[in-house]
Amino acid sequence: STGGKRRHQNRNRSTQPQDGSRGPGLTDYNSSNQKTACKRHELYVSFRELGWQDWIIAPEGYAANYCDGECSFPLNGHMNATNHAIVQTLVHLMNPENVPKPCCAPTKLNAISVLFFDDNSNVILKKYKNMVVRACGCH
Amino acid sequence: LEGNSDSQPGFVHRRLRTHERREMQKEILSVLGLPHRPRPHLSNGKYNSAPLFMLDLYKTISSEEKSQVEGALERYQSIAATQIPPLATHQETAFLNDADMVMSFVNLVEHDRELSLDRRHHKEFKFNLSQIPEGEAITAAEFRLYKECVSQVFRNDTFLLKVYQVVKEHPDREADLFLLESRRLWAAEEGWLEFDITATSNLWVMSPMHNLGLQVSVETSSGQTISCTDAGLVGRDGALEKQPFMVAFFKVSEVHIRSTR
Repeated sequence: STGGKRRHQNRNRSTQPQDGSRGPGLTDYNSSNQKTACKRHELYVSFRELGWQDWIIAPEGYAANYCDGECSFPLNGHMNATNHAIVQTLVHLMNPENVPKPCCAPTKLNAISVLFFDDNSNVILKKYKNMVVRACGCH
Repeated sequence: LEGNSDSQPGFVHRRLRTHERREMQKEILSVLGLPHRPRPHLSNGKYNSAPLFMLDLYKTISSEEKSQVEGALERYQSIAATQIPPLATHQETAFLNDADMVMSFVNLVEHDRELSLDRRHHKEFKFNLSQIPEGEAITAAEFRLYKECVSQVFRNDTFLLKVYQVVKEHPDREADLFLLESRRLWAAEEGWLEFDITATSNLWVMSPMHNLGLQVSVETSSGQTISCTDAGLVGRDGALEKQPFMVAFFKVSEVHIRSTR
C-alpha cells in the first residue's frame, strides 16, 4: 500500500548497510511501520552535562546506544532477526493475546574504560566490558 | 543494524531534561557498580601524581578502545607541560593489559620522625585498601616515590634506600619491620622510583589488621642515616605531581563459589 516510489526507495535502502549516524527514522528493517522498527538509537552521554566532571577524570563522555523499536512480521529479505524471533513472531500472530512479540535487544556490546575518583580520592581505572551497544536485533 | 558510532561529530548531542539527566545518572552509576556518585576531596581542584599516572594508563587503554580523551587531556596539559609526568613503564603496561581494574591509593599518613629513639630518620606511608570491590584480586602492586636531585652536600654520594613493611607497632619502642627492598642510588639521581609491594598488598587485603603501612629510610655511603627530605624524596609537602602513591592492578578472581541449590 506504500506505492511505487516508496517501494523503490525501500529497495535502495535495504541494499545499504545501516548507518545510525544518519539520524533516526531512516531505517526500517523488519516492520511495516517504518518509524518504530527495531534499531539502535544514539545519544551522546556527556559526563560534563551530567555534572560529573569533578569525579570522572576521563573520558569526557561516550557514545551511548540503546535498542528500541518493534519486531513484527513480515521480516524483509534480510531476515536479520534470530530464528526463534521469527518463530515467536509467527506464534504471536496466531495468539497475540498470550504470546508477546520478540523484543529488540543488543546483539553486540563493546567495552569502555572509565577513570574516576572514589570517595577517598583514590583513582580507579576500570574496564566495563558491556557498556556500549554496537548492534541490535530481534530476539 | 550495524553502525559506526565512532563518527562522533554526526552523533546526536542534545541537552537532557532534568528527569532524563537523573534517570541517566542512576543508570550509569548502576552500570559502573557504584552506590552513589563519589565526592572526592581535591586540593584546590588540581590533580596530583596519582591521577596523572592513571590518566597515562587510561590513554594506553583507550588508544585501543578509540575512546575520547582530548577533553581530559586539555585539563591536564597546562599541568603536565610544566611538571614531570609520571610515565607508565613497559612492565606496568603489561600489568595493564592483563588487568580488569587499576586503583591508585592516596597516602594517608606521613611522618618524618626526625629524631626517633635510635635516631633513625624514616618516613611512614599508609594506604587504605579496604574499599576494594568484591571478587577483585591483586595481580601486581607498586609503591611509587619521586626522588629529586639533592643539595650540594651529598652531590657525589650514593644512598642506600630501604623500604620496609611495618609488621608490628610498639608504643614504647621502634616497630618490628620486614625489609622489602634496599636499593643503592646516586644522590644526584632524579625521577620516579617503583617498588614491588604485590605480596604486601595482598596480605593487607586479606588481613586488614596487618595493614600497618610502609617505612622508608635512607643511609649515606658512610652508613649515616639522613632524613628522606635531605635525600631528595618528595613527601606530602612536595609538589603535587610528585606526591608518593601506591598503585595496584586487579583481575576478577577466577574462583567462583557455586551457591547451594
